[in-house]
Amino acid sequence: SAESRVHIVYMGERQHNDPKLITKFHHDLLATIVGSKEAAVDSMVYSYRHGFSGFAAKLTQSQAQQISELPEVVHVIPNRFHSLQ
Amino acid sequence: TTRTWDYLDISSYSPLNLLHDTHMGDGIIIGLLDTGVWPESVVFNDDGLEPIPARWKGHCESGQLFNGTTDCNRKLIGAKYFIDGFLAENNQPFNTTDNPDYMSPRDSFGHGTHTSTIAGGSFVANASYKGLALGTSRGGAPRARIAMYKVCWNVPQGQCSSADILKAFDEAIHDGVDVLSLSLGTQIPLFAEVDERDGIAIGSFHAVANGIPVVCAAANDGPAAQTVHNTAPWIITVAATTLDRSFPTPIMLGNNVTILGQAWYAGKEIGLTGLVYPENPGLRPALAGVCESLSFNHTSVDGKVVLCFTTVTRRSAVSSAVSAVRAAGGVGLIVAKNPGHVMGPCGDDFPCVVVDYELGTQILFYIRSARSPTVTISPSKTLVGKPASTKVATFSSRGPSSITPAILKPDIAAPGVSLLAASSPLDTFMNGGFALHSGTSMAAPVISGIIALLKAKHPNWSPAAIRSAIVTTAWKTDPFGEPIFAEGSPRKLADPFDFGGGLVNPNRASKPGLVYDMDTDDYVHYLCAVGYNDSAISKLVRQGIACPSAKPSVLDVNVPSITIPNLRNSATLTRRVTNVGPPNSTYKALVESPFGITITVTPNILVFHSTAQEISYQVRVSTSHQVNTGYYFGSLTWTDGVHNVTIPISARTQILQNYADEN
Repeated sequence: SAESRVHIVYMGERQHNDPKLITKFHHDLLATIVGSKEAAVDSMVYSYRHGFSGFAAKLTQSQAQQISELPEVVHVIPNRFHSLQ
Repeated sequence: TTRTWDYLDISSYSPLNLLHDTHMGDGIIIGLLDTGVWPESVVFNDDGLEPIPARWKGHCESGQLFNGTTDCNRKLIGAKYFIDGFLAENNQPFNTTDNPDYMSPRDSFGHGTHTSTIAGGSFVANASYKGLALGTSRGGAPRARIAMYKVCWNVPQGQCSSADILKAFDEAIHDGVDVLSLSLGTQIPLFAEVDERDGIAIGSFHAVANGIPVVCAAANDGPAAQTVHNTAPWIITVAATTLDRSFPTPIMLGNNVTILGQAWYAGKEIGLTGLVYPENPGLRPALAGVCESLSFNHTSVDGKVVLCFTTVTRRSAVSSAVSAVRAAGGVGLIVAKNPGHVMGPCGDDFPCVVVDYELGTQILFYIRSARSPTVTISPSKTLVGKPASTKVATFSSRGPSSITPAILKPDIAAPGVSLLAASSPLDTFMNGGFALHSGTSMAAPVISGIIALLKAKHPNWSPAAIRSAIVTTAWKTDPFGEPIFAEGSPRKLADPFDFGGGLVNPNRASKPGLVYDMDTDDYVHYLCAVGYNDSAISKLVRQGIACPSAKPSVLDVNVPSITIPNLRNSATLTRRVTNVGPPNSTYKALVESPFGITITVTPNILVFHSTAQEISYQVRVSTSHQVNTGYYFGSLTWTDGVHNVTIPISARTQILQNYADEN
């Protein structure tokens, strides 16, 4: 359970129009879970900030559980793979 | 693409059609989430194109063997790649030695080059695969611009991480694409839309909220029912049909009977050669002749053509039989199988010809009756038009939706079998820059190209209005009036679970008369109806949403179809139509009731005038069946004498509900 895997933290429509502010918000939120701003930057894979709000990050199962309980978060979902058709 | 557009009646030679009405999609930007592009392909030539639209915010990203400045032009205006999610999940560098690929938007697989050609490739004369399917290749919107978002990587089957897919959606929305095309699927069982683990439902929700139609492949898990993917009601889900084109390959038996098989054989004629069917002595002689496990212990095949039988409709049985026959010195293969619509070449001009069981049995009886059976195999030819017929492809995933059976999926069908389009030089099926490929992957960009044309003609139509236009005007027959069959065992007439509204009819879709429009409120209605909580829906749309205490009915979601999976006695549902034709119009309802079902429409006449352009109506559906039934099909058409706005109706009586019917 301590293994980090990519999770998508989905937060719905954007809270701001400024993409930089949105990414900063994502880092701040992730930092509250992983312990520091540096660790948040390290574990974040993507910040989704144009069409909607959310981020992809490498999280342990317990971190994913904690972050899913934050009021800003709609869902935390494990990364998954698609194939060509 | 050398036949598709003529077949769908948007030929470039005809001056009066949607293609010419819209300047071939000029100014529209088609985004694709796929395996990248081969930018040197001639299909990306930008001859005669105007400058890149000023509103475009995207760009081309440089990387391995891809120069963002010089590899893009006025046709290919965007190219980005997303691999961080894929790498982070695998916890190791991507091994491009084992899986040749490029750390850039460059396509090694060929899939993205193929799909982008279909949607928006430029005109290329004399395109063919070794002379087969010869003609002028072009996309549905040949003057549209292409933006490629590479999210799939060259590991077996092509793998695309949902984290990367979501980032591509995020960027594409920002960049300003007009339509998004995704030829991707996941695995069954599916995840619910808002909880979905694949990113497509979530990303597409926001794209659609920004006015961008999202077109997705229905997937290739057919012909079994309930296998359709990408089922969210805001997605346009595409099934695959054949074209009126085939590749007959003459097999002349030693008794002078000629059978026309199907192949892509462009080699020399295999003249008068021995013909064998491997059979074992003993109780189960036919086992040795099963294509996927051929055994030559009792049969010499050296220098001969081999006949085998298989129940596997996929390509794998043919591939393994080819390997076995070639290794044993055989010079050709005839495969008897049910149609799978996944043709392919068999190595370097090795003839492998597919026939059905009936013809295969005829060949077998000849072998068994002749002392020295012989055969001659001639090169394949391209047959266009009659008598080649249109069928829903075997592989095309079927409805009803396993998540929400009350929302009809797939929405629409388009050609997706043996489409010729550009590919990558690393594609083993490619010859002279072009390859023939099959899949709902190929059908989806046909629709994307058509939607690019519709967007050019009707820039203010919502994604739902565009979906409604193509569904309500689709052909229920082929373009020549012949019925469309759905391939499977047995072959049957196609119904809405095979092809949604039917085969796309681009010209009629441009003038639908009425549309079943939807906006965010309608999608919220859907999310409330299927049980998502207020909090999740509120965050999704960033508005305070309180679902009504009396849960809304999913049957009332304003989709251009009526599907009732659990009818017991009767149900009443509501639809709302918006007039997009002449402001003063009167439409009358015509109902074709499903067997044993009574349909009453109220009102049955809709009168539109300058202050009433949107009207709701109710449909009461009641059943006379007294047992749990399968689905019966019908339709409801609103007609003003010029426009016929038809939605499919599917109803299943369930006296005993939530009941697994396997007695």
